[in-house]
Amino acid sequence: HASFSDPNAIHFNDPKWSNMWYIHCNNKNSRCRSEMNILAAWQRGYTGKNVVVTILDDGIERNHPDLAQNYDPVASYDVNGNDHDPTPRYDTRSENIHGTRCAGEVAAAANNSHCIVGIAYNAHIGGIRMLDGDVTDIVEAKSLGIRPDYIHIYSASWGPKDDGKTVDGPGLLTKQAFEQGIRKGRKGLGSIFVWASGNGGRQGDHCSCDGYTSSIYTISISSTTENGNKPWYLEVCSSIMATTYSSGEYNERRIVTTDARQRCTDAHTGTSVSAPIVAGIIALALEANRLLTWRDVQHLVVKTSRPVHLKAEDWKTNAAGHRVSHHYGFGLVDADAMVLEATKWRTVPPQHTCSQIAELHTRHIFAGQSLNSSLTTSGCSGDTEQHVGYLEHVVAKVLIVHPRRGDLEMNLISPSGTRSQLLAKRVYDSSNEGFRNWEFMTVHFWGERPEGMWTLEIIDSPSKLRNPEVLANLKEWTIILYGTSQNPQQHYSAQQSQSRMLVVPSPELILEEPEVQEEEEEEKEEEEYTGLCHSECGDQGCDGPDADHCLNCAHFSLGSLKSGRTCVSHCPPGHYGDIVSHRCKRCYKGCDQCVGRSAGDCLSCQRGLYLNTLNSSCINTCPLGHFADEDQRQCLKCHETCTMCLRYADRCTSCSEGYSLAGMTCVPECTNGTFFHLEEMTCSPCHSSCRTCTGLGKEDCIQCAKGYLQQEWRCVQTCASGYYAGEAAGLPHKICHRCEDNCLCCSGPGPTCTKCKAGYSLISRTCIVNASCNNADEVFCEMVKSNRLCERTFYSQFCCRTCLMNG
Amino acid sequence: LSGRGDLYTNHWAVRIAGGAQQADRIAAKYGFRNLGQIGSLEDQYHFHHSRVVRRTAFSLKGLHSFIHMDPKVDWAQQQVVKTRVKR
Repeated sequence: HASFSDPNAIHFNDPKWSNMWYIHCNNKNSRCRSEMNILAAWQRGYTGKNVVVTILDDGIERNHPDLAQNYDPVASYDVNGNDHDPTPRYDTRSENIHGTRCAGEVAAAANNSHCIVGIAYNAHIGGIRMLDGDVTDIVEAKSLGIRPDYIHIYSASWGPKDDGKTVDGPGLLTKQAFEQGIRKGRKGLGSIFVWASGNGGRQGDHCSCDGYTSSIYTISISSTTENGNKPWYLEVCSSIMATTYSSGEYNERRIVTTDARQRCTDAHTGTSVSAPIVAGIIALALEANRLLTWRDVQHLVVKTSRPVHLKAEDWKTNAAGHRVSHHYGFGLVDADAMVLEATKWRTVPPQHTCSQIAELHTRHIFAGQSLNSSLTTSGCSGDTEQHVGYLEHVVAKVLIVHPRRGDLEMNLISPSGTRSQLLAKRVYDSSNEGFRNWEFMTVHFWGERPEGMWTLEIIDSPSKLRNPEVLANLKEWTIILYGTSQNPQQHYSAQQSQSRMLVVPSPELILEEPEVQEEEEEEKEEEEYTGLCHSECGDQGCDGPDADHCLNCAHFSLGSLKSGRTCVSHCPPGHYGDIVSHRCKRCYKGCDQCVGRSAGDCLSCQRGLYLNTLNSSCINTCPLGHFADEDQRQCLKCHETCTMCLRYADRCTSCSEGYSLAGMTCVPECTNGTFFHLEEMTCSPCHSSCRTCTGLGKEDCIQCAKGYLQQEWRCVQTCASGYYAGEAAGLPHKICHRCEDNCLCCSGPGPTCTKCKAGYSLISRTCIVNASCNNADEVFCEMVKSNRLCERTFYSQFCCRTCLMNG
Repeated sequence: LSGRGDLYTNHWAVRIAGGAQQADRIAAKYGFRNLGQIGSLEDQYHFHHSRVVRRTAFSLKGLHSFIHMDPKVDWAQQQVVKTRVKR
């Protein structure tokens, strides 16, 4: 642990720490750029502990000295190789370095004299190798669906081509995987998907044509340079939510991270840098509050990100007061604000969806002109299940026939007049496919009211001559409003006022010291009054009918001569009745009720502060082992199994010795071979094949028992046919690896087959289909034989077996 | 891959109700190998056909193509290679 009391005093011994300008300001002779406030979040004690992040990419170098400590094999898989080891394939062109670079940004270990410090340097980091091979819908769906109850955050820094003429996104299976992750991941709280917004290093593209970043389920992250400029590679679009620093011009500082082959690098660039940074920051926020749902996280990003010095000509304030831009979304992320808000966050109201198809009057879009199509909505106010009163994401699903798609620009204008550009012209896109129900998503209307008229504006400005007879046609467009029926802002503001109370700028301003004031008062004589006195007046009478005319008080006097004194039956909050002087005296600062003026005399505290029962004082942060009870405004003890808890005694965030965290409950650490059965509240034995497990079933093993091997997701005593037993890095047991195709028995990877499936013959230890091919003529077989093609699987279908058998 | 149309692989995504054994039977029937369920997507299976060429510019037809017409198959899709660039 480094001493955090003075941020500038923090120093890790990692060699590249001094280059991490985007985290600290230690380098006095250049401008401080630590507005992402990552250090401040660490200062609050959040470093990503027990949060699991995985990188979907081309692999992760799990034995990199800066990654090994936090590497988590359970959060890793190799979809390309179909095994549990995501180590990248090393080749001369260093193609597969990307995943390792991303991983370091998230969770490189701190203070270990290696390379850098990750944003969440105590988080678990895994890798899913899925880019180093044919990427198909199945590959992506599998990757996004790996261990959704174990992995909290998936970070991806890839997407469709950015050639300015591609319109592509997740396939059918991958969309289902997204929805499944959102619905069921993290035991129903929803998996968190962070995506690098759509740059790729070429010009003339618009990231609305990238279906991953345009999904409402992904948090799309943009980049800015050290000086707040738009990087040359950046694409703009309306789905960007927030921004981090990344590489810029040659004279601007860069981001440093781990590199393959156990190295460090500052060559990691583009928005590939930004997604992992935000994944790390969200890990800090999840550590602060495990109960954040996927939408809570997005609301947090919207609420805490801000423009700071980011330069963009299109910054605007939407009708809910959010500053937003097509370049940077809601602005630069703020880790400290995120974790602070997270600690007090209350889950936002449920998401509602309201969609409406526009009635089209005119459909033709004439070249060189624009077409406006409007629809009026009530936000489905008639249906309580669908009613959207406050917006989150807005999607315009558009079906357009057009001879040259790239000539189109589209804008969506909300009833409040906010204008969001859904698509910009793309001069390279000469496709005549139009848009087939493509979903353009914008976050620019976040927090606005949806009721009223929405207008889709389509501008057609040909960049080349077109055949005037071929008309463009708006076939259909649907608006889909996502949001809440209640105002999440109220939810915010309740916390806002609290947070304002919690963060009191200068206590002297608000609460004066009582003794000093009162000793200075003198009483003045009044002229004669003969009417009735107020009931609170004492035996010396009064000079008027009100309580402030009394000459002495029956119970207590409140106030001072200067501000006016009155008699009261009991003292107001923040005061106590001094029996001797019959005066209301102020309690110690922060106290709401007290029996004396010293700090230890408090009975209850003012809003935002909590009574520390250990010493009866009012504090804004409860001591360790206690939680702040909002109702009683007291620090109450956590459950004895917890060392730290949140909002309730049994909502634990860290556990006492001998207990471990399951969700937010501390359960007895069960010995190896057992797991804590939540329903029965006891340690129950794992399946006999498991050494450690998360449940009763055979599929719940985490590690296999002695003498067992892991095959797919189970533990078996012997590998099934078609598999061979092999070592598994990072695991105490062996794993059954798959033999080559069509092989039933093998002794290892590659051509080591000893027995083939029916219909295949074993030739030079590989299985060749033995279909007879009666149409192979002599010459052909001779060619095959002379070129020894039979030894290559691809040609084996040319009936090599027949030729060979014939000698 | 730039500048050309779809690239077809010898992998299929198939949706079959009735569990893994049913999927195995149907896979074997058309010469596929069932590589198991796709993540946690219920009834969605990953089939591989070793006798279909691994990458072609067009979708090869053959006995395996009849799987698309099998009454027990709700949905089947031959997988195409997607171009993905790192950001």
